[in-house]
Amino acid sequence: LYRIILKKGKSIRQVMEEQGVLQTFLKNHPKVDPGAKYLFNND
Amino acid sequence: AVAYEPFTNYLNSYYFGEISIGTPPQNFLVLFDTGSSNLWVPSTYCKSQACSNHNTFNPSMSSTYQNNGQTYTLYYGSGSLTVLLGYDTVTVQNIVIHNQEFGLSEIEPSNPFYYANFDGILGMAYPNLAVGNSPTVMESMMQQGQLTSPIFSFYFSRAHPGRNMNSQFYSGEIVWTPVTRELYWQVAIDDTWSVLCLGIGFCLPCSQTASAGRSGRKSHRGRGLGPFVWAPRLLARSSSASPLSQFVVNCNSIQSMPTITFVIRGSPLPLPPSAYVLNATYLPSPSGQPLWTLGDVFLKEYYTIYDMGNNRMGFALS
Repeated sequence: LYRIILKKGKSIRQVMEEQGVLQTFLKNHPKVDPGAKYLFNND
Repeated sequence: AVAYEPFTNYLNSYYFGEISIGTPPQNFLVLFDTGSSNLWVPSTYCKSQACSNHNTFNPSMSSTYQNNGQTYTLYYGSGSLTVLLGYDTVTVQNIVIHNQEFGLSEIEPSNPFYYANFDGILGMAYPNLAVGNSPTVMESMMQQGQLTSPIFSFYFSRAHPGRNMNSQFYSGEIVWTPVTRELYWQVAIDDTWSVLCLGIGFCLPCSQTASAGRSGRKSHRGRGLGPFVWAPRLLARSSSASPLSQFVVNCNSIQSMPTITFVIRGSPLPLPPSAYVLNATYLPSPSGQPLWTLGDVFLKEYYTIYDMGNNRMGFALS
């Protein structure tokens, strides 16, 4: 059994929020349906 | 070739692991992502601002690097990532993989990659999802005799790493269920139900689930996606959404919120509100088919086994 230890870091959301750029980013980027990758028309 | 991986739109990945590439080894922090199948890291070819903020792989400093010459684009929700494919020695913990194909980023969108605490991504989904024609990391481990079977699991320790580490990762029986599509780690959820529904401003698992529960909804279990449970729109219609699509709940109401129980292969896997409510809950509603993404909050409660050899997943109380 190989054990790979993961480190907990800050999420991109956290970092962007801390630096005050999250709101602008979310407003300027079109929302993507999180389920889109599971609609397999593009397979 | 393209691969659609809109995970970055969620921006909510917290757990990263160290790998090294090349001879001598160059170290990287990568996201172990069950929602994709390629390995890529930033490279010295990349002049984007995002790469300046991360460790970059320098192929000229590695004696074992070989160029593939092919360029691929990975499309993310927040922009596209261009990678050049190459081969080199990849080390994950004590596992040494020779001639592993991986992507060297050439162009990365500054937003949001500049702000990522990880350098690259190590995909752990099925090979059919990968661009390029070479084996994935797990396939290479198998082919080179590093693993006896293509199986991995995630366990979230309650203890500090290295201290009081419990060698027993789970208790009780393992619930096994087949993977319903060999691309992502997708399994079927028979039903979802709640034992209590007194939540204020948060009616996600209320009575709608009874009628929607037998429509054969699928779920995807992923680590790279972040620590949340994603619910279909029809189940989240009564939730209170903030302007940023975050669903807000009064933390004082957690005790009166429902336990959501996912029934997989006839076995109930309850998820209490203490597990699925965080300080900043982010829960947008997908508009497509009723899919759930069971993220880290689920994995923290349930030790989860990904068995590619038998195309099945296993769950047991963590």
